[in-house]
Amino acid sequence: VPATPPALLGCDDPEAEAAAEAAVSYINGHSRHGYKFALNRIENIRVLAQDPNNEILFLELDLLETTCHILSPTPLENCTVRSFIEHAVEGDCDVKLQRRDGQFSVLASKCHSHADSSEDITQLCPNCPLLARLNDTEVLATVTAALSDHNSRTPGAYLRLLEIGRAKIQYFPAHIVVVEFAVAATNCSAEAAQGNAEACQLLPDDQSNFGLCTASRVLSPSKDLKVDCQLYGHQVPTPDTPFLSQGVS
Amino acid sequence: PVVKRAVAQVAQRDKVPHPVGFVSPPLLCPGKVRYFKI
Repeated sequence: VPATPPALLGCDDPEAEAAAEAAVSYINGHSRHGYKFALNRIENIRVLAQDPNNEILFLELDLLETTCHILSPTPLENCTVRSFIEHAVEGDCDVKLQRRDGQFSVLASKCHSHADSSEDITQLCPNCPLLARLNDTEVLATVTAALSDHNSRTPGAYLRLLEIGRAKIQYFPAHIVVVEFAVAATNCSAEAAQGNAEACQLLPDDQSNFGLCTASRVLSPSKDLKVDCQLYGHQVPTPDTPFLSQGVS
Repeated sequence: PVVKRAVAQVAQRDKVPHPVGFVSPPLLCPGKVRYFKI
Protein backbone atom coordinates (compact mmCIF):
# COMPACT_ATOMS: atom_id res chain seq x y z
CA VAL A 1 0.00 0.00 0.00
CA PRO A 2 1.66 3.29 -1.00
CA ALA A 3 2.86 5.21 2.05
CA THR A 4 0.74 8.16 3.03
CA PRO A 5 2.04 10.99 0.82
CA PRO A 6 3.93 13.57 2.89
CA ALA A 7 1.55 16.29 4.01
CA LEU A 8 2.42 19.70 2.59
CA LEU A 9 3.49 22.06 5.33
CA GLY A 10 5.02 25.47 4.68
CA CYS A 11 8.37 26.30 6.27
CA ASP A 12 6.87 29.44 7.79
CA ASP A 13 3.68 27.80 9.04
CA PRO A 14 3.11 28.05 12.81
CA GLU A 15 3.30 24.25 13.11
CA ALA A 16 6.69 24.24 11.37
CA GLU A 17 7.93 26.99 13.67
CA ALA A 18 6.72 25.11 16.74
CA ALA A 19 8.53 21.99 15.56
CA ALA A 20 11.69 23.99 14.86
CA GLU A 21 11.55 25.56 18.32
CA ALA A 22 11.34 22.11 19.91
CA ALA A 23 14.26 20.94 17.78
CA VAL A 24 16.50 23.92 18.62
CA SER A 25 15.70 23.57 22.33
CA TYR A 26 16.68 19.89 22.15
CA ILE A 27 19.91 20.63 20.26
CA ASN A 28 21.02 23.30 22.74
CA GLY A 29 19.92 21.19 25.70
CA HIS A 30 22.02 18.25 24.58
CA SER A 31 25.12 20.07 23.40
CA ARG A 32 28.13 19.98 25.75
CA HIS A 33 30.53 22.34 24.05
CA GLY A 34 30.65 25.69 22.35
CA TYR A 35 27.78 28.12 22.14
CA LYS A 36 23.99 28.11 21.97
CA PHE A 37 22.50 28.27 18.48
CA ALA A 38 19.41 30.20 17.35
CA LEU A 39 17.07 29.40 14.47
CA ASN A 40 17.89 31.38 11.37
CA ARG A 41 15.81 29.60 8.74
CA ILE A 42 13.72 26.49 8.23
CA GLU A 43 15.21 25.13 5.02
CA ASN A 44 12.76 22.29 4.52
CA ILE A 45 10.09 20.27 6.29
CA ARG A 46 8.42 16.96 5.41
CA VAL A 47 5.56 15.41 7.34
CA LEU A 48 4.70 11.70 7.31
CA ALA A 49 1.30 11.03 8.83
CA GLN A 50 1.35 7.75 10.77
CA ASP A 51 -2.18 7.92 12.09
CA PRO A 52 -4.58 10.73 13.02
CA ASN A 53 -2.66 11.97 16.07
CA ASN A 54 0.80 10.72 15.24
CA GLU A 55 3.12 12.25 12.66
CA ILE A 56 6.81 12.04 11.89
CA LEU A 57 8.43 15.32 10.84
CA PHE A 58 11.79 15.75 9.09
CA LEU A 59 13.28 19.23 9.48
CA GLU A 60 16.30 20.80 7.80
CA LEU A 61 17.34 23.79 9.91
CA ASP A 62 19.81 26.59 9.38
CA LEU A 63 21.06 27.89 12.75
CA LEU A 64 23.41 30.71 13.78
CA GLU A 65 25.76 30.77 16.75
CA THR A 66 24.91 33.12 19.61
CA THR A 67 27.22 34.79 22.13
CA CYS A 68 25.91 32.58 24.97
CA HIS A 69 28.17 29.72 25.95
CA ILE A 70 26.34 26.40 26.23
CA LEU A 71 26.91 26.47 30.02
CA SER A 72 25.21 29.83 30.39
CA PRO A 73 21.80 29.81 32.12
CA THR A 74 20.70 32.73 29.89
CA PRO A 75 17.50 31.76 28.07
CA LEU A 76 18.08 31.45 24.32
CA GLU A 77 15.69 34.30 23.55
CA ASN A 78 18.05 36.63 25.44
CA CYS A 79 21.16 35.44 23.61
CA THR A 80 22.51 37.68 20.87
CA VAL A 81 23.26 36.09 17.50
CA ARG A 82 26.86 36.81 16.52
CA SER A 83 26.95 39.45 13.81
CA PHE A 84 28.29 38.79 10.35
CA ILE A 85 31.51 40.76 10.89
CA GLU A 86 32.19 39.02 14.21
CA HIS A 87 32.79 36.02 11.91
CA ALA A 88 29.52 34.16 12.23
CA VAL A 89 29.26 30.40 12.65
CA GLU A 90 26.39 28.55 10.97
CA GLY A 91 24.89 25.26 12.06
CA ASP A 92 23.14 22.93 9.62
CA CYS A 93 20.89 20.42 11.34
CA ASP A 94 18.68 17.54 10.23
CA VAL A 95 16.14 16.66 12.90
CA LYS A 96 13.52 13.91 13.05
CA LEU A 97 10.63 14.57 15.40
CA GLN A 98 7.42 12.86 16.36
CA ARG A 99 4.26 14.83 17.00
CA ARG A 100 1.80 12.87 19.07
CA ASP A 101 -1.35 14.55 20.36
CA GLY A 102 0.22 17.90 19.55
CA GLN A 103 3.38 17.26 21.60
CA PHE A 104 6.78 17.21 19.85
CA SER A 105 9.58 14.83 20.81
CA VAL A 106 12.93 14.65 19.02
CA LEU A 107 13.75 11.16 17.74
CA ALA A 108 17.13 12.00 16.16
CA SER A 109 19.26 15.00 15.26
CA LYS A 110 22.49 15.50 13.34
CA CYS A 111 24.26 18.84 13.08
CA HIS A 112 27.47 20.23 11.75
CA SER A 113 28.71 23.77 12.12
CA HIS A 114 31.08 25.83 10.03
CA ALA A 115 32.39 29.38 10.16
CA ASP A 116 31.57 31.81 7.41
CA SER A 117 34.31 32.06 4.76
CA SER A 118 37.10 34.52 5.53
CA GLU A 119 36.68 36.06 2.06
CA ASP A 120 33.14 37.12 2.93
CA ILE A 121 34.31 38.91 6.08
CA THR A 122 37.39 40.60 4.58
CA GLN A 123 35.31 41.72 1.59
CA LEU A 124 33.06 43.66 3.95
CA CYS A 125 35.63 44.51 6.64
CA PRO A 126 39.27 44.21 5.47
CA ASN A 127 40.80 44.66 8.93
CA CYS A 128 38.30 42.69 11.01
CA PRO A 129 39.88 39.92 13.08
CA LEU A 130 39.13 36.42 11.77
CA LEU A 131 38.47 33.19 13.63
CA ALA A 132 41.64 31.29 14.48
CA ARG A 133 42.15 27.60 15.22
CA LEU A 134 41.59 26.86 18.88
CA ASN A 135 44.97 25.07 19.08
CA ASP A 136 46.87 27.98 17.53
CA THR A 137 49.97 28.60 19.67
CA GLU A 138 49.19 32.31 20.13
CA VAL A 139 45.65 31.39 21.20
CA LEU A 140 46.88 28.83 23.74
CA ALA A 141 49.45 31.28 25.10
CA THR A 142 46.83 34.01 25.47
CA VAL A 143 44.39 31.72 27.33
CA THR A 144 47.15 30.55 29.68
CA ALA A 145 48.32 34.09 30.38
CA ALA A 146 44.77 35.37 30.87
CA LEU A 147 43.70 32.62 33.29
CA SER A 148 46.91 32.94 35.26
CA ASP A 149 46.49 36.71 35.42
CA HIS A 150 42.89 36.38 36.63
CA ASN A 151 43.74 33.77 39.27
CA SER A 152 46.69 35.78 40.56
CA ARG A 153 44.73 38.99 40.90
CA THR A 154 41.23 37.93 41.92
CA PRO A 155 40.26 36.76 45.40
CA GLY A 156 37.77 33.92 45.58
CA ALA A 157 37.85 30.49 43.98
CA TYR A 158 40.75 29.37 41.84
CA LEU A 159 39.39 28.88 38.30
CA ARG A 160 40.26 25.99 36.01
CA LEU A 161 39.99 25.99 32.21
CA LEU A 162 37.09 23.90 30.83
CA GLU A 163 37.38 24.67 27.12
CA ILE A 164 38.40 27.38 24.69
CA GLY A 165 35.21 28.49 22.98
CA ARG A 166 36.38 30.93 20.37
CA ALA A 167 39.51 32.77 19.25
CA LYS A 168 40.21 35.53 16.76
CA ILE A 169 43.48 37.08 15.62
CA GLN A 170 43.96 40.51 14.08
CA TYR A 171 47.25 41.46 12.41
CA PHE A 172 46.74 45.04 11.32
CA PRO A 173 46.98 47.83 12.45
CA ALA A 174 47.96 45.97 15.68
CA HIS A 175 48.60 42.27 16.37
CA ILE A 176 45.84 41.31 18.79
CA VAL A 177 44.60 37.91 19.98
CA VAL A 178 41.03 37.79 21.36
CA VAL A 179 39.84 34.64 23.15
CA GLU A 180 36.78 33.33 24.98
CA PHE A 181 37.09 30.33 27.27
CA ALA A 182 34.83 28.50 29.70
CA VAL A 183 36.03 28.05 33.27
CA ALA A 184 34.90 26.27 36.44
CA ALA A 185 35.48 27.12 40.08
CA THR A 186 37.58 24.67 42.09
CA ASN A 187 37.67 23.79 45.79
CA CYS A 188 40.73 26.01 46.30
CA SER A 189 41.03 29.69 46.93
CA ALA A 190 43.25 31.50 44.48
CA GLU A 191 45.71 32.02 47.33
CA ALA A 192 45.84 28.35 48.35
CA ALA A 193 46.38 27.39 44.72
CA GLN A 194 49.59 29.40 44.65
CA GLY A 195 51.25 26.49 46.40
CA ASN A 196 49.85 23.46 44.67
CA ALA A 197 47.28 24.14 41.92
CA GLU A 198 47.30 20.47 40.91
CA ALA A 199 45.48 19.62 44.11
CA CYS A 200 42.57 21.89 43.21
CA GLN A 201 39.55 19.91 42.01
CA LEU A 202 36.36 21.03 40.23
CA LEU A 203 33.50 21.45 42.68
CA PRO A 204 31.02 18.56 42.87
CA ASP A 205 27.93 18.86 40.64
CA ASP A 206 25.70 20.05 43.48
CA GLN A 207 28.03 23.05 44.03
CA SER A 208 29.38 23.54 40.50
CA ASN A 209 30.01 27.08 39.35
CA PHE A 210 30.87 27.73 35.71
CA GLY A 211 31.63 30.90 33.86
CA LEU A 212 33.05 32.49 30.74
CA CYS A 213 36.21 34.56 30.45
CA THR A 214 37.01 36.93 27.62
CA ALA A 215 40.52 38.22 27.09
CA SER A 216 42.40 40.32 24.59
CA ARG A 217 46.18 40.39 24.33
CA VAL A 218 48.08 42.97 22.30
CA LEU A 219 51.34 41.51 20.98
CA SER A 220 52.53 44.49 18.93
CA PRO A 221 53.24 47.36 18.63
CA SER A 222 52.67 47.53 22.41
CA LYS A 223 52.05 44.77 24.95
CA ASP A 224 48.80 44.57 26.89
CA LEU A 225 46.48 41.99 28.42
CA LYS A 226 42.86 42.47 29.48
CA VAL A 227 40.82 39.71 31.14
CA ASP A 228 37.20 39.61 32.27
CA CYS A 229 35.67 36.51 33.86
CA GLN A 230 31.96 36.23 34.69
CA LEU A 231 30.83 33.26 36.80
CA TYR A 232 27.22 32.11 36.38
CA GLY A 233 26.78 30.99 39.98
CA HIS A 234 25.56 27.53 40.95
CA GLN A 235 22.83 26.32 38.58
CA VAL A 236 20.28 23.58 38.94
CA PRO A 237 19.60 21.74 35.66
CA THR A 238 16.96 23.54 33.57
CA PRO A 239 15.45 22.87 30.11
CA ASP A 240 18.18 25.21 28.85
CA THR A 241 20.97 23.27 30.60
CA PRO A 242 19.78 19.68 31.30
CA PHE A 243 23.27 18.29 30.77
CA LEU A 244 24.41 19.96 34.01
CA SER A 245 22.87 17.03 35.81
CA GLN A 246 25.24 14.73 33.92
CA GLY A 247 28.38 16.60 34.96
CA VAL A 248 30.67 18.47 32.65
CA SER A 249 33.93 17.01 31.41
CA PRO B 1 44.29 31.61 0.01
CA VAL B 2 41.20 29.63 -0.87
CA VAL B 3 39.18 31.64 -3.38
CA LYS B 4 35.50 31.06 -3.82
CA ARG B 5 34.83 30.21 -7.50
CA ALA B 6 31.96 32.04 -9.12
CA VAL B 7 29.11 29.66 -9.62
CA ALA B 8 28.78 29.04 -13.36
CA GLN B 9 25.52 30.31 -14.71
CA VAL B 10 23.11 27.42 -14.80
CA ALA B 11 22.42 26.70 -18.47
CA GLN B 12 18.89 27.71 -19.19
CA ARG B 13 17.29 24.37 -19.98
CA ASP B 14 14.58 24.38 -22.59
CA LYS B 15 11.63 24.92 -20.35
CA VAL B 16 8.56 22.93 -21.18
CA PRO B 17 5.86 25.61 -21.39
CA HIS B 18 3.26 25.20 -18.62
CA PRO B 19 -0.30 24.57 -19.79
CA VAL B 20 -2.40 27.73 -19.91
CA GLY B 21 -3.86 28.58 -16.48
CA PHE B 22 -1.33 26.45 -14.58
CA VAL B 23 -0.63 27.97 -11.19
CA SER B 24 2.47 26.53 -9.53
CA PRO B 25 2.00 25.63 -5.84
CA PRO B 26 3.25 28.40 -3.52
CA LEU B 27 6.90 27.98 -2.68
CA LEU B 28 6.51 26.37 0.75
CA CYS B 29 10.22 26.13 1.57
CA PRO B 30 12.78 27.37 2.40
CA GLY B 31 11.24 29.71 4.97
CA LYS B 32 12.13 33.27 5.90
CA VAL B 33 15.63 34.25 7.04
CA ARG B 34 15.49 35.60 10.60
CA TYR B 35 18.98 37.14 10.81
CA PHE B 36 21.23 36.89 7.77
CA LYS B 37 22.37 34.28 5.29
CA ILE B 38 26.04 33.25 5.22
